[in-house]
Amino acid sequence: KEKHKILHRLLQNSS
Amino acid sequence: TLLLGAEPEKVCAMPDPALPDSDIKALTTLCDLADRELVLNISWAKHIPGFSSLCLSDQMSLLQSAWMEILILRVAFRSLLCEDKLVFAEDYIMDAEQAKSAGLLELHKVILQLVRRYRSMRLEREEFVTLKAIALANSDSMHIEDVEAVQGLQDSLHEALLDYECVHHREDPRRTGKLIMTLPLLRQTSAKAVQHFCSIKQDGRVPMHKLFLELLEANV
Repeated sequence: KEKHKILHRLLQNSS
Repeated sequence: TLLLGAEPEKVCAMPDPALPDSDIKALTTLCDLADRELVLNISWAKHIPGFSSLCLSDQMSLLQSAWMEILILRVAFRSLLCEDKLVFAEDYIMDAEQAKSAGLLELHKVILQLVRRYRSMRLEREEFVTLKAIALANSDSMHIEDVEAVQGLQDSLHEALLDYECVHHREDPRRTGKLIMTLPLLRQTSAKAVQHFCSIKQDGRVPMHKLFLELLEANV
């Protein structure tokens, strides 16, 4: 998950 | 109706006027455009009914497998009215000559093959947005945790397409199947595109933004 930081963050905050 | 409303707005390529035309400039412009579209596409995904109820790791797995298919399908739909050219953005339309000078002729040809297929079917916007959601749900990631939930999402989007065709295309009961049958070519085209941009990343001459790099590496 660390490697995919940006995707993880974008999925979390655009909800 | 929800998917039509969720469709991201147009993005402009805005090639850097200060840079002289070159293959590096063309590739830099395309990678920059793709990176900005990816941000919109991730937000779009969250508006697909059912997608946000998947667990976060499955949301990530689907996007990591389907992101290039989604980008290419948007290019294909934008290019429907433009014979033999690819409309990457309203301000960035590429013909075969430009594609060749950017080292993208092969990719240009296969994406145009997809465009011709959709043009001959007269693909409609409602079908385009539903097919794009299906491509995401059907992206065959190997890391899905809740297979049943993803299957449920595939089923509901498949149902939506069947419903639409049953009402708007009574004359062709096989139209849903014909649309689904374009997905293998989309998958193949996407795989070629990812491979090509991975090799461009290797030679390191084209600057790439972090999200684009992250998703490029996710497929390796």
